[in-house]
Amino acid sequence: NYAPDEVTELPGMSFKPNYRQWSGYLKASPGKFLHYWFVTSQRDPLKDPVVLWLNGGPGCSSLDGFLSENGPFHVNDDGATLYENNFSWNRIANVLYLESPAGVGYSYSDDQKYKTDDDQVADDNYLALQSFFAKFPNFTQNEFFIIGESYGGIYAPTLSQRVATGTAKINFKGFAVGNGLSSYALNDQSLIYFGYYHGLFGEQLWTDLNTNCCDKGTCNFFNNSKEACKTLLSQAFSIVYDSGLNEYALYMDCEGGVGARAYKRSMSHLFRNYRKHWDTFQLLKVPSVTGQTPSVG
Amino acid sequence: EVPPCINSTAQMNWLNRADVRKALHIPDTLPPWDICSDVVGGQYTNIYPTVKDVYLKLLSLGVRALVYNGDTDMACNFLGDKWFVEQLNQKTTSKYQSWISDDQIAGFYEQYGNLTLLTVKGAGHMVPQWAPGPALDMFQSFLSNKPY
Repeated sequence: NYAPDEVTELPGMSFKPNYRQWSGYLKASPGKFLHYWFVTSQRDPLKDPVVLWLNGGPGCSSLDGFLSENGPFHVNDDGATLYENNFSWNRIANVLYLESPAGVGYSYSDDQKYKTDDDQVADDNYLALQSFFAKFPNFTQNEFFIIGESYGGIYAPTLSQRVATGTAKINFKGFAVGNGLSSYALNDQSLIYFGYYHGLFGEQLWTDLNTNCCDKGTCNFFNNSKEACKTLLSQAFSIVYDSGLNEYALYMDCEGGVGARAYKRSMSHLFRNYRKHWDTFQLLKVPSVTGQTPSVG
Repeated sequence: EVPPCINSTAQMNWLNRADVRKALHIPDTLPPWDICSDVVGGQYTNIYPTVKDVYLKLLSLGVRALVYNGDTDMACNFLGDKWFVEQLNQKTTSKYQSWISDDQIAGFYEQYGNLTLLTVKGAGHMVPQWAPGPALDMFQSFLSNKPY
């Protein structure tokens, strides 16, 4: 295994890990270097699968997955000490966290040009994978899986296609997508039903949506061209994304509180790219939902 | 900007410590770590409005697939992914049913050959963070290709 990248000790770690870990760089296309963090399985590293984990964005770091979601340790609120995660996915698998594309987290490009797209990301991730297995040839025979979250719904299958059809010798078995973006149209279309049936929209708004966005029993809540429908959709999406709810977990508090939310426009950071078409909905010109309702605790 | 309603201050502070950067072999010349990059996100070009054709290709190659959703997420809600999977027109091989983790119903799933559609009950967007036990059980079943 690649000795220069091995992580031998970490500040704030008061426990002794029963796994090994490496952090360093994988080569993507010329001049692009993607930061990786690889932790071996706590069970049987040579036999357990290798899993690539990708967070979304586009433009967000997979180290959030490591340090907040399924990594072997997380950071305490003091920002200085670490605690063990008993449900870490490296209990049963070797897990590779990759910061992608270049420009995200500690990944970089020599020319500092960070304009990219879905296909370029998949190509670079595929090159980075080959770079990984060149550094860690002991793992080339292990079963290999790709898992993506959020915009990883695009990253994971597009990379999987390259792995499954490419010439690199990778024992690829499957891919998974968690709360992934799979279809812009279906994601928006379904959200209106999700919102109504979770009690987020009043009966009047629901009736108006059905009256103005539907025709002969078929509704278009994604790219409807009717002005009245677009206005109503703006109201509905504003309730979901801009009224103070935690859009990532409906029944959980919004960290920082309603008034302290970091976003003031009706676009979520993680999805602002794909919601570029929302410009046509003129979200910002719609009176805010919170302004129409009494303040609540 | 940071993602709304998510507090990543602790991990950001830790990752930006000089001794942590050194331990992780990060060059001194690189800028501070942040959870998301505005530079990357702002210049990004989305190509795929849907990955339907990519899934169909992968399934035709016999690749195993799992689509899972924490069912309280509104950024990528479970219903949209359910409709996406149904749109693939794969033959159902197991009915919609509950799955168990730690002696509790942890969600629901159905299978279409190599493709599994699964919900994690009560979890949000970041399933391993908010339902860590069920998430690990789900992960183990997926890797080992055993029943959920």
